[in-house]
Amino acid sequence: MNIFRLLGDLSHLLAIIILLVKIWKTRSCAGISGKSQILFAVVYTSRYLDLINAFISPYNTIMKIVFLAASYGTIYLMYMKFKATYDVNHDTFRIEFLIAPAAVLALIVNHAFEPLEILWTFSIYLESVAILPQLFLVSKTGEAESITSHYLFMLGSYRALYIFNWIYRYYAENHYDLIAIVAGIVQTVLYCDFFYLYITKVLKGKKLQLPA
Amino acid sequence: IVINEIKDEL
Repeated sequence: MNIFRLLGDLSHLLAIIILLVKIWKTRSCAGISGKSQILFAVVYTSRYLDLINAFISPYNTIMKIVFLAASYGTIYLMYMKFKATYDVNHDTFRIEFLIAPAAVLALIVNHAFEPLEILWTFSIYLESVAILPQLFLVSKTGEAESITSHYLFMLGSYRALYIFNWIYRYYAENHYDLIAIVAGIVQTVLYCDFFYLYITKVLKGKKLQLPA
Repeated sequence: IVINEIKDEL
């Protein structure tokens, strides 16, 4: 565990908490893509199956359980409890166009052709693009609430911090995983445009509004 | 170089 990894995990955790609290406090999930949330649930489910057969540390186990629970909790809030506030007309991204290529790629490019390994690889590929429905929703409505922007910023920072963690681990521990690194870079790049808007607008107290 | 010996990341 290094500082980048810890900050990355905390940023990820904070993103998930921000989202849950936002939905709970405002009693609304307007502006949030349920499609992205479904993709994240698929990501965590397929990646954390190793909860069953591998124990790494109490930290690792607890975080995995929290991510899974928060992810399914968010889906429950969006699709059941506050369904009436869900922006279904704008959340039109076709997630099969992300799931299918991620699955095919995981079958072709992986570390070992074993069920758990392929599912882990699939989760890494899918996570890298899972935010696209959310970014698509923001671009369709042309704006995002500040709290949604903070959520997106924390979620984007998480994988960016992981990249620093991987650089550190390469030098300090001779450890690297090309699949995770390449997918992590793709994931972070997808947020770049948003990062720019966040820093130039939201941090200066303005609403995140896209040019018409 | 150890490639992905243990998946200890989240």
